[in-house]
Amino acid sequence: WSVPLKSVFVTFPGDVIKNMSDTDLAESYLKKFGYMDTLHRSGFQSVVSTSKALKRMQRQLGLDETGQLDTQTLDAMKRPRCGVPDVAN
Amino acid sequence: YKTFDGDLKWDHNDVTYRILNYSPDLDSSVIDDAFARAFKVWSDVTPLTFTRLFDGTADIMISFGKKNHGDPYPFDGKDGLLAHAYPPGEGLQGDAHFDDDEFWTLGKGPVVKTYYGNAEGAMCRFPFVFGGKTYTTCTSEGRADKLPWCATTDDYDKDGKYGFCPSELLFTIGGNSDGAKCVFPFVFLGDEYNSCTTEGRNDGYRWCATTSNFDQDKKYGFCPNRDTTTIGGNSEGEPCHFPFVFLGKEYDSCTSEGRGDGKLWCGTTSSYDDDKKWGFCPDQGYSLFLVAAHEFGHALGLDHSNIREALMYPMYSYVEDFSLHEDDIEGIQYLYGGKTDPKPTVPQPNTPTTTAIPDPDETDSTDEPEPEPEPEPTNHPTTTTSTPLDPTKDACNVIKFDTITVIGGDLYFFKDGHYWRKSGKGDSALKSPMLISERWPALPAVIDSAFEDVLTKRLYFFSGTKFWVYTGKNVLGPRSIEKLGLPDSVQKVEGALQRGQNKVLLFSAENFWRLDVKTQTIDKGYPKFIDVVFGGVPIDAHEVFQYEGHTFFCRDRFYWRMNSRRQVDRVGYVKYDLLKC
Repeated sequence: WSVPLKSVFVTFPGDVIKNMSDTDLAESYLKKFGYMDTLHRSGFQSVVSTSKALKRMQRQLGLDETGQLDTQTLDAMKRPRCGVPDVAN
Repeated sequence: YKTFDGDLKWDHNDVTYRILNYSPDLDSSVIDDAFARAFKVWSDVTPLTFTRLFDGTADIMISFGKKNHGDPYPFDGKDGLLAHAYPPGEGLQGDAHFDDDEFWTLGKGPVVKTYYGNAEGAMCRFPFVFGGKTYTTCTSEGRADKLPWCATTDDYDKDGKYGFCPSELLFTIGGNSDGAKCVFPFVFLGDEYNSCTTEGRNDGYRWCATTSNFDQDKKYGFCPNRDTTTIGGNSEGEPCHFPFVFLGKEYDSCTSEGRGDGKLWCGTTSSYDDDKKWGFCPDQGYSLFLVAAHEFGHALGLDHSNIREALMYPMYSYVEDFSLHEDDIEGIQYLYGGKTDPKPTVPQPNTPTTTAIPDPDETDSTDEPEPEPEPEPTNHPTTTTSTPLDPTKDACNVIKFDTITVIGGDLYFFKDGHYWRKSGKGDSALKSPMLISERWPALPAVIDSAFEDVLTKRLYFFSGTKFWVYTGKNVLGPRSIEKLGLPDSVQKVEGALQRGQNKVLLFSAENFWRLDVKTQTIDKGYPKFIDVVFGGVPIDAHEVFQYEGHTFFCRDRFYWRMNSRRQVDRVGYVKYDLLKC
């Protein structure tokens, strides 16, 4: 086996690098699709509402309702989809 | 399934839609067809019908846009949000928007319809072999004019079948130049451009001038995407440039080198190292048909479903042989009920797209209009030359007219001894039927065709092998059509087209003759075959007439409209587009 070519990673100008953290990604997803209202709650409540909101999203998308930001949930949040909110408001 | 709060739905079943603009990713005929099939998904299981409008306001207004596209919900570039739609209602409600930063296909990679060549508009076949070399994209190899072309079979060397690929060197979309191709270089705001540009626009669409000076002529069009058009990146849809140099190495095709996400990209100039211009290569793309069927579900009143296999599930996934899930069917039938009969006795007025010629088997001439109740005796004085007849004899129930023609600029529809007149342009109301025998007493009940001589204003009427010529109230006839030089094999004249001052084309079966009205003789070199000169229209049209600068060929309830360049630019329903029912 030849030594594998060292792949050079290049930063492409204008590349929309979605280097959002998983938490930021989850927060914006839950708000955008109506699982979590956009009101900012105090720290403690926001944790409850995020977990509760995650459970609602997992139920809507037919995922295991763990209330956790696990891999299956993150993958679902990265998939292309319709822009209509899941929770009518 | 879920419906929107308050079970929002349309309060009528004949829903209308209008396509406001097109994505440069697909040929407009492919987009028309994808939307028509997406509506059919829903009309197949409900009493709903979908009619396409070409102007004015429709219930469902369809458009493509990028990022901020005119409503409070901006799109987000490639991937992520693909489209959205609003529940039924007025204004923005019911509309559907598609993100044009996506790469729209039919779900399995670039859909490249060809133009000209010898493949009658067939799609490109990738990969194909040419000159012993394999090509996975359109190429200008072998051509001095640098026009990109492709084979429509997998081996050009063997089959010789090819067509030209969409490119700004061939045509443009929309704009104000009737599809004329780009002119390079062109001047815009004093600068010279040698390729399409997004300069001057904030919606990211690439455009060009169709004359050498936009500042002077203001003629422009949007550039169609080539099959190698890049997506995202920083080149605004410029096509890949092959070969291009990256990190000192030359690449002849897309690569994922330099990226950690495995996405294929290419340089859009000869050297990425020098110019840093790049974009993502076309991938499988998103099926416009599937996404549209989903969005139209919203526009009809369905919210998202949590059934993974349902069409109304929010996430996109490509399905080869699509069919509605029972969850979708239950949802839409909860709102509108089931289909009232297994097969529509009168085909749904889902105006066929410009490419989908209506299915001739659909024409069932059995559904004659119901016999009308005896009309109430009208005691008001008639104000017209003929006694208006039973006003409830509705032209909208006539499946096939005996003939349609233009007299004095108005459209006349003849059927069984009656005629209806539709004056002027636009939506003026149709006059109620009149008796032919009252205005033209010498004529029989069934008229096969008629025309008004441009110069003398004489009216020619044809029925069977006879014809009559009216000059005001005076009539000459009946006389045999052989007097005009038509052969005795002609059983009836089915259409007439004025050509210039004193020529008229007379149509019968699949032939047409040119009559010199002044000498009352048929010109030499005729008959000719209709499909040789008027490509794309049915050769068994039973009505042919000229109206508002277009030539109309009618068969049953449909018409094919041909523009001055002899291109069929619309197929529709006589009932909806001409009678304005």
